[in-house]
Amino acid sequence: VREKRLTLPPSEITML
Amino acid sequence: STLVRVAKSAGTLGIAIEGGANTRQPLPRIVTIQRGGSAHNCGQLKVGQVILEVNGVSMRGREHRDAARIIAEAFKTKERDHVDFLVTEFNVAL
Repeated sequence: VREKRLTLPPSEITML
Repeated sequence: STLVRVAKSAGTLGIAIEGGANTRQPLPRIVTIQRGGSAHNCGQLKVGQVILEVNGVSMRGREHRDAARIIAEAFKTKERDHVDFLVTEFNVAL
């Protein structure tokens, strides 16, 4: 599970 | 988890979020709280908290832009003078 999550892209950040 | 009611006490909500479905951070997480914004004035939201629900709407499975849109609309609507956040300190998966 850990390895799989590391392959996911980082998220953008949105200011609200 | 904790329910936090943020009164619309300023013209902006004043939080930055990261994360959403299909990213390393599957639920939106608060990364910044701006001084002078409604969230800062409320005093109960904190950097690092993960947002589970907004006005009872689940953030689960929502991509970043969808989660951001729901939060923005919750702040913008004149139907309520507050936004309810269900948050947790823990980075729950799925």
